[in-house]
Amino acid sequence: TVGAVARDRAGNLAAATSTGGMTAKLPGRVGDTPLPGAGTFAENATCAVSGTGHGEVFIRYTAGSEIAARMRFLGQSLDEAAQHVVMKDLHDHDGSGGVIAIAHDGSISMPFNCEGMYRGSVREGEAPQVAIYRD
Amino acid sequence: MSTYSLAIHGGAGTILRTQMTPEKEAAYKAGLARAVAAGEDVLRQDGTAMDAVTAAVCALEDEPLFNAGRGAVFTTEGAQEMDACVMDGRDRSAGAVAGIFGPRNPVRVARAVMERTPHVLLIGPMALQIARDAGLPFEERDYFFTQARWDALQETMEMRRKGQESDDPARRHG
Repeated sequence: TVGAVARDRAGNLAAATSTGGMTAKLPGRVGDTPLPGAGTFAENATCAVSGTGHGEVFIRYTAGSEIAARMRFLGQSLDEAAQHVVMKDLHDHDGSGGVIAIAHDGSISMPFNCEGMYRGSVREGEAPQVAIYRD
Repeated sequence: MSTYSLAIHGGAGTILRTQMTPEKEAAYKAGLARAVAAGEDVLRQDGTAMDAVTAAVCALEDEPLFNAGRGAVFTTEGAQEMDACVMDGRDRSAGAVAGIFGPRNPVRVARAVMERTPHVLLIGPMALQIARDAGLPFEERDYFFTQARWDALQETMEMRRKGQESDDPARRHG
Protein backbone atom coordinates (compact mmCIF):
# COMPACT_ATOMS: atom_id res chain seq x y z
CA THR A 1 0.00 0.00 0.00
CA VAL A 2 1.13 3.55 -0.68
CA GLY A 3 -0.38 6.88 0.25
CA ALA A 4 0.02 10.61 0.60
CA VAL A 5 -1.55 13.44 2.57
CA ALA A 6 -0.98 17.14 2.01
CA ARG A 7 -1.89 20.66 3.02
CA ASP A 8 -1.44 23.31 0.35
CA ARG A 9 -0.70 27.01 0.74
CA ALA A 10 -4.45 27.75 0.66
CA GLY A 11 -4.84 25.59 3.75
CA ASN A 12 -6.72 22.82 1.99
CA LEU A 13 -6.15 19.17 2.87
CA ALA A 14 -6.25 16.04 0.68
CA ALA A 15 -5.50 12.34 1.00
CA ALA A 16 -4.81 9.55 -1.50
CA THR A 17 -4.11 5.84 -1.02
CA SER A 18 -3.42 3.02 -3.50
CA THR A 19 -2.77 -0.68 -3.01
CA GLY A 20 -2.45 -4.12 -4.48
CA GLY A 21 -4.03 -5.59 -1.35
CA MET A 22 -2.35 -8.45 0.46
CA THR A 23 -0.43 -11.41 -0.92
CA ALA A 24 -2.63 -14.42 -1.77
CA LYS A 25 -5.84 -12.57 -0.99
CA LEU A 26 -9.06 -14.10 -2.22
CA PRO A 27 -10.11 -12.65 -5.57
CA GLY A 28 -12.56 -9.85 -4.89
CA ARG A 29 -11.25 -9.03 -1.43
CA VAL A 30 -11.25 -5.28 -0.79
CA GLY A 31 -9.46 -3.73 2.16
CA ASP A 32 -9.57 -0.31 3.78
CA THR A 33 -7.73 1.61 1.09
CA PRO A 34 -10.69 2.54 -1.18
CA LEU A 35 -13.09 3.13 1.70
CA PRO A 36 -13.30 6.82 2.68
CA GLY A 37 -13.18 7.06 6.44
CA ALA A 38 -11.26 3.80 6.85
CA GLY A 39 -7.97 3.89 4.92
CA THR A 40 -8.39 7.33 3.37
CA PHE A 41 -9.90 10.48 4.85
CA ALA A 42 -9.69 14.25 4.43
CA GLU A 43 -11.57 17.14 6.02
CA ASN A 44 -10.19 20.68 6.17
CA ALA A 45 -11.43 21.32 9.72
CA THR A 46 -9.49 18.41 11.18
CA CYS A 47 -7.03 16.32 9.21
CA ALA A 48 -6.10 14.18 6.21
CA VAL A 49 -5.18 10.52 6.79
CA SER A 50 -3.83 7.61 4.73
CA GLY A 51 -3.45 4.17 6.31
CA THR A 52 -1.47 1.01 5.68
CA GLY A 53 -1.81 -2.28 7.47
CA HIS A 54 -4.32 -4.99 8.33
CA GLY A 55 -7.17 -3.61 6.26
CA GLU A 56 -10.04 -5.50 7.84
CA VAL A 57 -9.29 -3.95 11.23
CA PHE A 58 -8.86 -0.47 9.75
CA ILE A 59 -12.36 -0.89 8.30
CA ARG A 60 -13.93 -2.10 11.57
CA TYR A 61 -12.44 0.82 13.51
CA THR A 62 -12.95 3.39 10.71
CA ALA A 63 -9.40 4.47 11.43
CA GLY A 64 -9.21 7.64 9.35
CA SER A 65 -12.47 9.22 10.44
CA GLU A 66 -11.89 8.14 14.04
CA ILE A 67 -8.74 10.28 14.16
CA ALA A 68 -10.74 13.25 12.86
CA ALA A 69 -13.56 12.59 15.34
CA ARG A 70 -11.14 12.61 18.26
CA MET A 71 -9.83 15.98 17.15
CA ARG A 72 -13.32 17.39 16.58
CA PHE A 73 -15.12 16.11 19.66
CA LEU A 74 -12.35 15.54 22.23
CA GLY A 75 -10.20 18.48 21.22
CA GLN A 76 -7.19 16.24 20.84
CA SER A 77 -4.16 17.24 18.79
CA LEU A 78 -3.50 15.34 15.59
CA ASP A 79 -0.70 13.37 17.22
CA GLU A 80 -2.78 12.47 20.28
CA ALA A 81 -5.64 11.27 18.12
CA ALA A 82 -3.48 9.35 15.66
CA GLN A 83 -1.43 7.74 18.43
CA HIS A 84 -4.60 6.58 20.20
CA VAL A 85 -6.12 5.03 17.08
CA VAL A 86 -2.94 3.28 15.93
CA MET A 87 -1.41 2.29 19.27
CA LYS A 88 -4.64 1.38 21.07
CA ASP A 89 -7.74 0.97 18.87
CA LEU A 90 -5.92 -0.89 16.10
CA HIS A 91 -3.09 -2.47 18.08
CA ASP A 92 -5.34 -3.88 20.80
CA HIS A 93 -7.56 -5.52 18.19
CA ASP A 94 -4.92 -7.29 16.12
CA GLY A 95 -4.69 -4.40 13.69
CA SER A 96 -1.02 -3.92 12.86
CA GLY A 97 0.08 -1.07 10.63
CA GLY A 98 0.21 2.68 10.70
CA VAL A 99 -1.01 5.96 9.28
CA ILE A 100 0.34 9.20 7.92
CA ALA A 101 -1.70 12.27 8.83
CA ILE A 102 -1.61 16.04 8.43
CA ALA A 103 -3.69 18.44 10.52
CA HIS A 104 -5.36 21.66 9.47
CA ASP A 105 -2.43 23.53 11.07
CA GLY A 106 0.11 21.65 8.93
CA SER A 107 1.46 19.44 11.70
CA ILE A 108 2.36 15.88 10.75
CA SER A 109 1.93 12.60 12.63
CA MET A 110 3.09 9.19 11.35
CA PRO A 111 2.55 6.55 14.08
CA PHE A 112 2.87 2.81 13.41
CA ASN A 113 2.58 -0.20 15.71
CA CYS A 114 4.79 -2.61 13.78
CA GLU A 115 8.52 -2.76 13.22
CA GLY A 116 8.69 -0.29 10.39
CA MET A 117 6.81 1.88 7.93
CA TYR A 118 8.26 3.25 4.72
CA ARG A 119 7.59 6.96 5.05
CA GLY A 120 8.65 10.46 4.14
CA SER A 121 7.62 14.02 4.83
CA VAL A 122 8.41 17.63 4.14
CA ARG A 123 7.21 20.99 5.46
CA GLU A 124 7.75 24.27 3.66
CA GLY A 125 11.16 25.70 4.49
CA GLU A 126 12.46 22.41 5.90
CA ALA A 127 14.47 19.59 4.39
CA PRO A 128 12.59 16.46 3.26
CA GLN A 129 12.94 13.38 5.44
CA VAL A 130 12.55 9.67 4.69
CA ALA A 131 12.69 6.75 7.11
CA ILE A 132 11.89 3.06 7.47
CA TYR A 133 12.47 2.12 11.12
CA ARG A 134 11.75 4.08 14.30
CA ASP A 135 15.08 5.84 14.27
CA MET B 1 -1.44 32.20 3.23
CA SER B 2 -0.51 28.91 4.89
CA THR B 3 2.69 26.94 4.51
CA TYR B 4 2.53 23.57 2.82
CA SER B 5 3.08 20.13 4.34
CA LEU B 6 3.27 16.69 2.77
CA ALA B 7 3.66 13.16 4.09
CA ILE B 8 3.86 9.89 2.17
CA HIS B 9 4.06 6.18 2.97
CA GLY B 10 5.06 3.13 1.02
CA GLY B 11 3.49 0.56 3.31
CA ALA B 12 4.18 -0.94 6.71
CA GLY B 13 4.59 -4.33 8.27
CA THR B 14 7.27 -6.53 9.70
CA ILE B 15 10.11 -4.90 7.88
CA LEU B 16 12.83 -6.92 9.57
CA ARG B 17 16.22 -5.29 9.83
CA THR B 18 17.78 -8.72 9.41
CA GLN B 19 16.27 -8.96 5.91
CA MET B 20 17.23 -5.41 4.91
CA THR B 21 20.52 -4.98 3.08
CA PRO B 22 22.16 -1.58 2.69
CA GLU B 23 21.42 -1.77 -1.04
CA LYS B 24 17.72 -2.48 -0.52
CA GLU B 25 17.42 0.21 2.13
CA ALA B 26 19.02 2.74 -0.19
CA ALA B 27 16.64 1.76 -3.02
CA TYR B 28 13.57 2.10 -0.79
CA LYS B 29 14.71 5.47 0.53
CA ALA B 30 15.41 6.71 -2.99
CA GLY B 31 11.90 5.69 -4.05
CA LEU B 32 10.40 7.48 -1.06
CA ALA B 33 12.47 10.59 -1.77
CA ARG B 34 11.25 10.67 -5.38
CA ALA B 35 7.64 10.53 -4.19
CA VAL B 36 8.18 13.34 -1.66
CA ALA B 37 9.81 15.43 -4.38
CA ALA B 38 6.95 14.77 -6.81
CA GLY B 39 4.40 16.01 -4.28
CA GLU B 40 6.48 18.92 -3.05
CA ASP B 41 7.09 20.16 -6.59
CA VAL B 42 3.32 20.66 -6.92
CA LEU B 43 2.96 22.44 -3.57
CA ARG B 44 5.98 24.68 -4.16
CA GLN B 45 4.34 25.97 -7.33
CA ASP B 46 1.13 26.83 -5.44
CA GLY B 47 -0.57 23.65 -6.64
CA THR B 48 -3.44 22.09 -4.74
CA ALA B 49 -3.17 19.46 -2.04
CA MET B 50 -5.21 17.14 -4.30
CA ASP B 51 -2.73 17.54 -7.15
CA ALA B 52 0.17 17.00 -4.73
CA VAL B 53 -1.14 13.73 -3.26
CA THR B 54 -2.04 12.48 -6.74
CA ALA B 55 1.49 13.19 -7.99
CA ALA B 56 3.12 11.60 -4.96
CA VAL B 57 1.02 8.45 -5.16
CA CYS B 58 1.59 8.15 -8.91
CA ALA B 59 5.34 8.19 -8.21
CA LEU B 60 4.91 5.39 -5.68
CA GLU B 61 2.66 3.39 -8.04
CA ASP B 62 5.33 3.65 -10.74
CA GLU B 63 7.97 2.27 -8.36
CA PRO B 64 8.04 -1.58 -8.43
CA LEU B 65 9.35 -1.79 -4.86
CA PHE B 66 5.99 -0.80 -3.40
CA ASN B 67 2.70 -2.72 -3.35
CA ALA B 68 0.56 -0.58 -5.64
CA GLY B 69 0.33 -0.23 -9.40
CA ARG B 70 3.53 -1.70 -10.85
CA GLY B 71 4.70 -4.17 -8.20
CA ALA B 72 1.25 -5.03 -6.82
CA VAL B 73 0.86 -8.40 -5.08
CA PHE B 74 -0.99 -11.40 -6.54
CA THR B 75 -4.26 -13.05 -5.53
CA THR B 76 -4.63 -16.79 -4.93
CA GLU B 77 -5.46 -17.11 -8.63
CA GLY B 78 -2.27 -15.35 -9.72
CA ALA B 79 -4.03 -12.16 -10.75
CA GLN B 80 -3.52 -8.58 -9.59
CA GLU B 81 -6.43 -6.49 -8.30
CA MET B 82 -5.80 -2.88 -7.35
CA ASP B 83 -7.73 -0.45 -5.17
CA ALA B 84 -7.32 3.31 -4.77
CA CYS B 85 -9.03 6.32 -3.26
CA VAL B 86 -8.75 10.09 -3.12
CA MET B 87 -10.55 12.48 -0.76
CA ASP B 88 -10.64 16.27 -0.85
CA GLY B 89 -10.77 18.03 2.51
CA ARG B 90 -12.50 21.10 1.10
CA ASP B 91 -15.88 19.40 0.71
CA ARG B 92 -15.36 15.72 1.52
CA SER B 93 -15.69 14.84 -2.13
CA ALA B 94 -14.14 11.44 -2.78
CA GLY B 95 -13.51 8.92 -5.51
CA ALA B 96 -12.44 5.30 -5.32
CA VAL B 97 -12.00 2.14 -7.38
CA ALA B 98 -11.59 -1.48 -6.30
CA GLY B 99 -10.46 -4.68 -7.97
CA ILE B 100 -9.20 -3.07 -11.16
CA PHE B 101 -6.34 -4.14 -13.41
CA GLY B 102 -4.90 -2.34 -16.41
CA PRO B 103 -4.65 1.39 -15.70
CA ARG B 104 -1.05 2.38 -14.98
CA ASN B 105 -2.07 4.60 -12.08
CA PRO B 106 -5.17 3.45 -10.17
CA VAL B 107 -5.11 6.64 -8.10
CA ARG B 108 -5.85 8.64 -11.25
CA VAL B 109 -8.83 6.40 -11.94
CA ALA B 110 -10.10 7.07 -8.41
CA ARG B 111 -9.75 10.77 -9.07
CA ALA B 112 -11.62 10.40 -12.37
CA VAL B 113 -14.48 8.72 -10.48
CA MET B 114 -14.60 11.74 -8.16
CA GLU B 115 -14.42 14.32 -10.94
CA ARG B 116 -16.43 12.65 -13.72
CA THR B 117 -19.24 10.74 -11.96
CA PRO B 118 -21.75 11.40 -9.16
CA HIS B 119 -20.51 8.24 -7.36
CA VAL B 120 -17.82 7.54 -4.78
CA LEU B 121 -16.71 3.94 -5.40
CA LEU B 122 -16.77 1.99 -8.67
CA ILE B 123 -15.74 -1.60 -9.40
CA GLY B 124 -15.74 -3.76 -12.51
CA PRO B 125 -15.94 -2.80 -16.18
CA MET B 126 -17.38 0.67 -15.59
CA ALA B 127 -14.39 1.65 -13.45
CA LEU B 128 -12.14 0.79 -16.41
CA GLN B 129 -14.45 2.61 -18.80
CA ILE B 130 -14.13 5.76 -16.68
CA ALA B 131 -10.35 5.44 -17.02
CA ARG B 132 -10.61 5.07 -20.81
CA ASP B 133 -13.01 8.00 -21.07
CA ALA B 134 -10.56 10.10 -19.06
CA GLY B 135 -7.74 9.17 -21.45
CA LEU B 136 -5.65 7.52 -18.74
CA PRO B 137 -2.80 5.22 -19.82
CA PHE B 138 -3.18 1.43 -19.60
CA GLU B 139 -0.41 -1.15 -19.38
CA GLU B 140 -0.07 -4.83 -20.28
CA ARG B 141 0.32 -7.62 -17.73
CA ASP B 142 4.12 -7.69 -18.03
CA TYR B 143 4.38 -4.08 -16.84
CA PHE B 144 2.85 -4.92 -13.47
CA PHE B 145 4.68 -8.24 -12.93
CA THR B 146 7.56 -8.38 -10.46
CA GLN B 147 9.41 -11.60 -9.69
CA ALA B 148 9.56 -10.81 -5.96
CA ARG B 149 5.74 -10.57 -5.69
CA TRP B 150 5.28 -13.75 -7.74
CA ASP B 151 7.77 -15.59 -5.53
CA ALA B 152 5.95 -14.30 -2.43
CA LEU B 153 2.68 -15.75 -3.75
CA GLN B 154 4.26 -19.15 -4.45
CA GLU B 155 5.84 -19.19 -1.00
CA THR B 156 2.56 -18.28 0.69
CA MET B 157 0.57 -20.87 -1.27
CA GLU B 158 3.14 -23.55 -0.46
CA MET B 159 2.95 -22.67 3.24
CA ARG B 160 -0.84 -22.92 3.10
CA ARG B 161 -0.66 -26.32 1.42
CA LYS B 162 1.59 -27.51 4.26
CA GLY B 163 -0.48 -25.80 6.94
CA GLN B 164 2.55 -23.72 7.85
CA GLU B 165 1.37 -20.19 7.12
CA SER B 166 2.68 -18.00 9.88
CA ASP B 167 0.82 -15.35 11.84
CA ASP B 168 3.29 -12.78 10.58
CA PRO B 169 1.29 -9.54 10.46
CA ALA B 170 3.14 -8.55 7.31
CA ARG B 171 1.17 -11.24 5.46
CA ARG B 172 -2.05 -9.39 6.25
CA HIS B 173 -0.73 -6.01 5.21
CA GLY B 174 -1.42 -4.22 2.00
